[in-house]
Amino acid sequence: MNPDLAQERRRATFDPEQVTSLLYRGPENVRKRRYLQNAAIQDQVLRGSKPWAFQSRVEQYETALQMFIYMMKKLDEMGVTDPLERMYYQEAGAPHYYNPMALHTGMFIPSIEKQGTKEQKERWLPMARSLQLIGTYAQTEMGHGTFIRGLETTASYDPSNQEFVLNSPTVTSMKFWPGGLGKTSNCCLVMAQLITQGKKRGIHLFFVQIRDLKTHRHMPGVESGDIGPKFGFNSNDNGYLKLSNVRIPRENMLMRYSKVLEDGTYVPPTNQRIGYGTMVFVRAHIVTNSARGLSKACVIAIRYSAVRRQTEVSPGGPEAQIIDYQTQQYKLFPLLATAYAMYFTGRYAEDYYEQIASEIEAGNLESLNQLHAVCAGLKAFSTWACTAGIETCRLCCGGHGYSHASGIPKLYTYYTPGCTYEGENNVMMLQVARFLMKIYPDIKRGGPIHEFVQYLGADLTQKSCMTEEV
Amino acid sequence: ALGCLLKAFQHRAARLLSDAAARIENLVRSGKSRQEAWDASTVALTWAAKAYCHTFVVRTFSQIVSDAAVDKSTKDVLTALCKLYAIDGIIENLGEFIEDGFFSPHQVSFLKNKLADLLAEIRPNAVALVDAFDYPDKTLDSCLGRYDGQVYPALYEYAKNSPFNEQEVLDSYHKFIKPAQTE
Repeated sequence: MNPDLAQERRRATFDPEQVTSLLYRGPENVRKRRYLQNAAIQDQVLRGSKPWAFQSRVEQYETALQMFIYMMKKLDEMGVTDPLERMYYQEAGAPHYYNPMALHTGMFIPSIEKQGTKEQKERWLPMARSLQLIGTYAQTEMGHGTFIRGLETTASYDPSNQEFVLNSPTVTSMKFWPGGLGKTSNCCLVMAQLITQGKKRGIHLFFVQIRDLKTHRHMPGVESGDIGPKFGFNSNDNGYLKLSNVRIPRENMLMRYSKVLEDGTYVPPTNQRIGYGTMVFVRAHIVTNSARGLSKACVIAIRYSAVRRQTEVSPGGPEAQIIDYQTQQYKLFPLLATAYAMYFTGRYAEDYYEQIASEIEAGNLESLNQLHAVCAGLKAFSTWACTAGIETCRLCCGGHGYSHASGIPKLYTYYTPGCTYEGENNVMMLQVARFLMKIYPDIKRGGPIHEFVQYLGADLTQKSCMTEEV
Repeated sequence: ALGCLLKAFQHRAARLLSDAAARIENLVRSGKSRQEAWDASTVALTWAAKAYCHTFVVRTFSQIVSDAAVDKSTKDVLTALCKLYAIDGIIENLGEFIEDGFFSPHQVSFLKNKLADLLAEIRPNAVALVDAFDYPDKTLDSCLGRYDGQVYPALYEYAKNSPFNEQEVLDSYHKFIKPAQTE
């Protein structure tokens, strides 16, 4: 043990175990988390060969694929079903790789669960869980991102043989970026503009098989591939997809909420926003995920700052620990506080989602607007703080922070996509603003409003009562 | 004290929202459509939205710390951290907090002094606070962030993994450097 770090631990005025329990919701959860992490760390199969940074992209992809398939089966054998507990195991087992099947388990399966009919769930979910179907969520197009209504991919209903015909009519309409789409997946949920009885009916989800289940070769009319190396996520085959007159049966449209009948009659959902659930769910979890990224960077930078000594404070004296410089503290400690703030806020957002989700399932959408706005805003706020914070942590590690050996560049490239995926952050903030402006007349009138926003009607002429004690 | 800091965030969010709404109304009164007025106010709207989110985070943090079932010494450390988050948030966005005179110059000095005090207060607990995140070394995958602090031997071991070090003299030396030296 480094003597400086040992000394730091001796001088602490509190018991870190209590804080760990608070972060992970009690000692029992901490125990489970450690058990799963240790199981992964001690597993011989998961002890990697050379460090990931020295591997080629293909080696990274293959290693990640091997590890994550192994871990999925192992977790099933152990009977671990809770997504958070599975994540703890996977994070310890293959921390340096992005899961090539992340979209399969994180978006494809949950979307079928939430938006599929009973028959669709019975047909696809067992195959998906046993990896006969490996799917992804194909929403983003080369020329279209957060503005979903602008997607160009079409699904035209042909009542003569009760099929949808899917097309990518332009280069910009090609699906671009979905994780696992390039080489791993054999099917996907495609977001496309539904056209039936000659009318556009808005964006809907369609189950499309893109590769043969036995040979893994492309289905007729399908062209897909990997989009090449990125800033990070290089163990993942983020892909492109071009659809040319691809025919799928009517039953392949996810029809829990809106439907197309055999004759082409369109039955709209009871509420247009009912399908927002998955999106809100993902955004709520991004907040905790951002906290995880920032906290890891803080662990690295703060421990290193206690070990690293630089420059004698007085001539001829010993070099000081860099954590003792006030400027270093000013860079790091607010970030440490931010990591805690984001952890607790993420936990709150997840709990709030769970609470509202059951109301949504029951058809009560009253709180959906509030939840949608809160999650959009927190997603943006936390990912900005995380990305900027990791960069500051890198700078706090001097020259070594630039090396992959520090672990910080990997964290940065792993977490910074959060600023643009699942909704570009400025767009997210404008969604919050739209929500706030919508309720602003009620705020001014003193009408009934949610507790989250009650303070917005406060008297603006008031001044702070802060005293020297703060 | 946390309540007093939270009030500052609430005031800022309410004021920025009111400013954005007033801007839109003024533009509408001057003849722009609602949509044009919105489009011409998106920066102000973004400020208001960020302030709303920031307030939400401060509120949640202070609420969870206040409700936490931990002993006094742990609560004191978490409270200091929460205060630091709030005060740093104010100082980093000071313009938005003083634009309407909500804080006086005196109060801003109090905040700056408190910031320095909190840095010193948190200093002895900084390593224990990051230990509390409880990340195993394998998860961090960092030579610098190791639990045992053996940073420099770890950097040396890591360097040895570089494929460049598999050969004492690289082929590229014979292909490019040597000919250049001969010429």
